Amino acid sequence: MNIFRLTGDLSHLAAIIILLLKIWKTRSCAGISGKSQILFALVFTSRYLDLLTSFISLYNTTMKVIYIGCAYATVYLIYAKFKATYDGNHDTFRVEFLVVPVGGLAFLVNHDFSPLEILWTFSIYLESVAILPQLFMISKTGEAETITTHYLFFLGLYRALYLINWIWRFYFEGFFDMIAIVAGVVQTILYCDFFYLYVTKGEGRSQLSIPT
Amino acid sequence: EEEAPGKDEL
Repeated sequence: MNIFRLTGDLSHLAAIIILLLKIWKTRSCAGISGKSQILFALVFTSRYLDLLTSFISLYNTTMKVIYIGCAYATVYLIYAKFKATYDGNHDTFRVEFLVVPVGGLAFLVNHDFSPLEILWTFSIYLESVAILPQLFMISKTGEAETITTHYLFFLGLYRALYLINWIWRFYFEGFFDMIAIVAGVVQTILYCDFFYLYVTKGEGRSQLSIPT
Repeated sequence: EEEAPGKDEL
């Protein structure tokens, strides 16, 4: 464990908690893409099945349980508890255009053709594009609540920190996982546009307005 | 079995 990976995990945890608290406190999921949250729940489910087969550390297990729990709690709040505030008209990204190609790619490009490894690969590829419905929804509405932009900032930052973690591990441990790195680069690139807006327009504005 | 190296990450 190095500092980049630890801060990356904490940034990821912060994003997940920020979103959950935002929906719970405001009792509204306006501006939040339920589709992205379903994809994230799918990412964690397919990636953390090894919870049942192997124990790595208390930290590892605890974080995985928290991630999965929060992901499903968020989906529940959006589609059940605060369903009335869900903005379905703007959350229209065709997620099948993400899941099917990613599913196919996971079968073609992976480290090992075993069920757990293919599911892990699928979760890595899916995570890299899972935020697209959310970014698409914001571009359609042309705005995002400040708290949502903080959520996106920490979510984008987490994988950027993981990229540094992989550079660190390659240099000091000679370890690298090409699949995770390539997907992580794609994932972080998708946030670049948002990062630019977040930094340049974040100050002082109540709403982040994205030119549609 | 030995843990694949990358799988210690979240």
